Amino acid sequence: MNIFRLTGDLSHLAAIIILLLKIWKTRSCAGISGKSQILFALVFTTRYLDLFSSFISLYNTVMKVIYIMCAYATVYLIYGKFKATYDGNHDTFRVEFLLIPVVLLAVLINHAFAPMEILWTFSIYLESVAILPQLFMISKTGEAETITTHYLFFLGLYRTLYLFNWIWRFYFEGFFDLIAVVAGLVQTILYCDFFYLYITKVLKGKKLSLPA
Amino acid sequence: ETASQEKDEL
Repeated sequence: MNIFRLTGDLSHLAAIIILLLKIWKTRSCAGISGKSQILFALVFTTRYLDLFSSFISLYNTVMKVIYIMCAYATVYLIYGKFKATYDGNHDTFRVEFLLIPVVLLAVLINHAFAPMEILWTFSIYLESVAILPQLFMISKTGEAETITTHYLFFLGLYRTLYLFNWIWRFYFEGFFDLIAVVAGLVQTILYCDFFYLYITKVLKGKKLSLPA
Repeated sequence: ETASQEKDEL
């Protein structure tokens, strides 16, 4: 464990909690892409199946359980409890255009052609593009609630910190996983545009609005 | 293909 990975995990946890609280407190999921949240629930489900087969550390197990529970709770709030506030007209990204290439890529490019390994690879590739429906929805509505931008900031920050974690681990532990690094780079690059808007607008107290 | 290393990251 290193400082980049720990702050990365805490940033990820913060994002997940911020979103859950935003929906729960405002009793509304306006501006939130349910499709992205379903994809994240799928990412955690396919990546954390090893919860039942291998124990790595208490931290690892606890965080995985929290992530999975929050992900499904968020999906439930969006499509269940507060579905009246779900903005389906703007959440129209075609997720099959993500899922099909990700499945093909996971089957073709992986570390080992074994079920758990392919599921893990699928999860890594899917996570790198899972935020696209959410970013697409914001570009369609032309704006985002400030709390939603904080959610996206911490979510983007987490994988950015993981990139430094991988540099650290390569240098100090000789650990290197090309699949995770490439997917993590793609994931972080997708946030660059948002990071720019977040830093130049939201941090200056303005509302995040895109030129519609 | 590098062997699938111990997956200790979240």
